[in-house]
Amino acid sequence: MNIFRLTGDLSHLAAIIILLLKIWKSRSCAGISGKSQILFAMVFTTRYLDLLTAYISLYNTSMKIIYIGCSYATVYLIYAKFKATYDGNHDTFRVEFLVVPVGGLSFLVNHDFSPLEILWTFSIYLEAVAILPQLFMISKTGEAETITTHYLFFLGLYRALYLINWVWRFYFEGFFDMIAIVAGVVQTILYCDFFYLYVTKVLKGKKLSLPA
Amino acid sequence: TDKTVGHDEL
Repeated sequence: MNIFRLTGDLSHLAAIIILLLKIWKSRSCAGISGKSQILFAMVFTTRYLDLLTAYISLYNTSMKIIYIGCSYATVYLIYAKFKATYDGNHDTFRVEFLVVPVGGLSFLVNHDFSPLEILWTFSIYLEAVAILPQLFMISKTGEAETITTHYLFFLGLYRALYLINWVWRFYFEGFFDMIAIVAGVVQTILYCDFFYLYVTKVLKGKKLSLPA
Repeated sequence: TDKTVGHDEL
């Protein structure tokens, strides 16, 4: 565990909590893509099946349970409790265009052709693109609430910090996971345009709105 | 090495 990995995990946790609190406090999930949140729930579910087969550490187990729990809670708030506020008309990204190719790729390119490993690979690939429905929704409506941009910032920052963590682990531990690294790079690149808008607009006190 | 040593990351 190095500082980049830890701050990456905490950044991820911050993102998840920010989103949950935003929805809970405002009693509304307006502007949030339920599809992205379902994809993230799928990501955590397929990745953390090893909760049932392996024990790594108390930290590892607790974080996994928190991530899964919060993820399902978010989906529940969007599709059940605050369903009336869900903006389905703008959440029109076709998720099958992500899930099907990602599923195929995880069968073709993985570390080991076993069910658990294929599901882990699927989760890594899916996570890389799971934010696309949310970004698509923002591009469609042309704006995002500031709190939603904080969520996206921490979610993007998490994988960027993991990239530094992997450089660190390569030099100091000889650890190298090509699947995670390539997917992590793709995932981080998808946030770059958003990072730019976040720094140039949101951090200067302006609302994130895109030119019409 | 290109072999993963389990998935200790989250």
